[in-house]
Amino acid sequence: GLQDRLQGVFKRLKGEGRVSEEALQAALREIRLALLEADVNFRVVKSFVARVRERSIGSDVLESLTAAQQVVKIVKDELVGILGEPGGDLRLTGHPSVVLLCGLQGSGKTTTAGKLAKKLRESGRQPLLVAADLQRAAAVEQLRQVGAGVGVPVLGPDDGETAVDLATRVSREARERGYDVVVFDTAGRLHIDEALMDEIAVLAKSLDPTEFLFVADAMTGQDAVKSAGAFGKLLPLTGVILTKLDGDSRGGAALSIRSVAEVPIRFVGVGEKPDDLEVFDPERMASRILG
Amino acid sequence: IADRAFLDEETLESLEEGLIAADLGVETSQELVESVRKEAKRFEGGDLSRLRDHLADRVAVLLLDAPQPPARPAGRLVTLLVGVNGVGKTTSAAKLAAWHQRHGDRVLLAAGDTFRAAATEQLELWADRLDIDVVKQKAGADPAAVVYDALQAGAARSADHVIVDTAGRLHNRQGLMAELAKIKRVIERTAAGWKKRTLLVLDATTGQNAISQAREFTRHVAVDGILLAKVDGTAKGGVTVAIARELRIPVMFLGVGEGAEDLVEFRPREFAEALVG
Ligand SMILES: Nc1nc2c(ncn2[C@@H]2O[C@H](COP(=O)(O)OP(=O)(O)OP(=O)(O)O)[C@@H](O)[C@H]2O)c(=O)[nH]1
Ligand SMILES: Nc1nc2c(ncn2[C@@H]2O[C@H](COP(=O)(O)OP(=O)(O)OP(=O)(O)O)[C@@H](O)[C@H]2O)c(=O)[nH]1
Ligand SMILES: [Mg+2]
Ligand SMILES: [Mg+2]
Repeated sequence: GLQDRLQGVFKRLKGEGRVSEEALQAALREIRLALLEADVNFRVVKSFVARVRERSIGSDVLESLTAAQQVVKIVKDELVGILGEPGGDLRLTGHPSVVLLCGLQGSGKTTTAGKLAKKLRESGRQPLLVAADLQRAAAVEQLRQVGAGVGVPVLGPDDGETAVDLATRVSREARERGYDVVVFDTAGRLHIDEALMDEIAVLAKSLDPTEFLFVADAMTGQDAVKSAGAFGKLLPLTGVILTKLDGDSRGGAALSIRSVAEVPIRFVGVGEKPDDLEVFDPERMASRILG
Repeated sequence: IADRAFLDEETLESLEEGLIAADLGVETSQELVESVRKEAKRFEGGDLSRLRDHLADRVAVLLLDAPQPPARPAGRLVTLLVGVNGVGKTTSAAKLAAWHQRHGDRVLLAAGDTFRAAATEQLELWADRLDIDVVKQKAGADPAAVVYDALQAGAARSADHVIVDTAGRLHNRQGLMAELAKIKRVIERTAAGWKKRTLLVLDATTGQNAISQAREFTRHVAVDGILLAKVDGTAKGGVTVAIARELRIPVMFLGVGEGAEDLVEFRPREFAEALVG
């Protein structure tokens, strides 16, 4: 992996004991390459490599016999530093508390809504799923089936109701019927679709969610900074859920998203079944990104 | 890269970054910039749009390395749509059906995703909107059985084109890839006289993992072409250049929205220009 590549670089260019500027440059190029191959956004890579350079020069790591190993450790530490804290439980305050999901088309929101609902039910809560995707063919039916699969009731829209009408109705009905958490599924949308970004901003204002989670696909490439950046800028997000980590993508999008959306990654999706949700582990993510 | 009209290292570097930003990947981007560097003298003092044009030409050349089969081959056709989860297969199946229908073809849809919640319902709704027949079975049925039924129905009803939707599956799941290979074998046995094509649906927002997807899917079911969906977003789908280069698989269609009409045929030069930006 990266360590072998760096060993190669230092062996070739290390000369008498001291690692030359040339060797350091070559090492930084390998690190840049590894991160770009992992789909980390090129601007995020640039500033990341600059920081690794600072730390490597500032220490006596480059003098050491195990320079390659030490530089990899610096890279990994920096990655973990940016990726942030391990994910934890959902924050649930409010009667009922609302967990609102958003994201691009096909990222895994509806499936993740089911996973979160199951988790909440198993932790002793009374969750209600809300099918607020009025756009996609059979979206409400999909959430109904997902809800049935995890034993959680699903509230769908009445004829002619908009997502915002539904939101208003839900807050009242949930309280009346004794639900203490509402998990709100929404339609996939592009960050450049002004009308739909406005719609979800209005929805969030009306629901005042304690968790507003951006559901993103782990195989996203360079575009992750654009989409996550826009969602983070326009909406009061509280976290990110990264899906499809059971695939073999390196997941560099995690670093890009964390850098621009400025909210923590809370959970990761690791499969299609309702149990396939794990708490985010920055150490594991860092190792995966480095390949 | 503003109006700089000479090829210094900084200009070349920002050209490379522009290609990387479009998901062409480091290797392909470096190769393209190298080919431009070699001709640096030609562009010294010239205007930058000529340099961009030249770069677009070189990208188009890479794309044309994967020759495009006809979008609408003559004779009866079976199209198999495959790909990982959530990329746009079902919606693309509907769009492709609409596209062929507009060209006068008699189309039949096969609801080959018997696994995911409401997958059949989703395709049925589209079929209903387009007034196209759909062959389906109960949830949990063997997808190969649905495909077999659809091909028999297609033959009986004199369909020109049977479009098969399949369940999303990650390419590193051996069992699911084996299931897909079986579906393809059923198509080959049952639609012996028909033209057949397998289209890999890729999400334009996907990064370098798309190469791994293309490699694995084609290893199991010989992919003939790519349908690149969600190009109406900001992602440019440059990874298809690397796929054309490495695997010789051409892009055939672009998905440009969520409606039935939002499908266009792939035009390499146009796409190359959009990538170079
Ligand atoms: N392998 C895998 N598949 C997943 C994961 N999360 C979701 N999926 C699958 O990804 C596909 C898309 O999931 P959906 O839940 O429909 O995505 P969505 O964001 O609701 O889609 P839209 O509503 O159309 O925007 C489905 O096939 C899911 O089963 C995951 O963590 N791993
Ligand atoms: N903006 C945009 N959205 C698209 C496009 N194609 C598909 N979508 C959306 O992407 C989401 C997923 O589409 P599906 O057709 O369900 O994807 P799929 O590959 O069949 O998903 P699975 O069967 O769950 O694997 C839906 O919300 C579609 O409306 C496109 O070209 N542009
Ligand atoms: Mg959904
Ligand atoms: Mg589908």
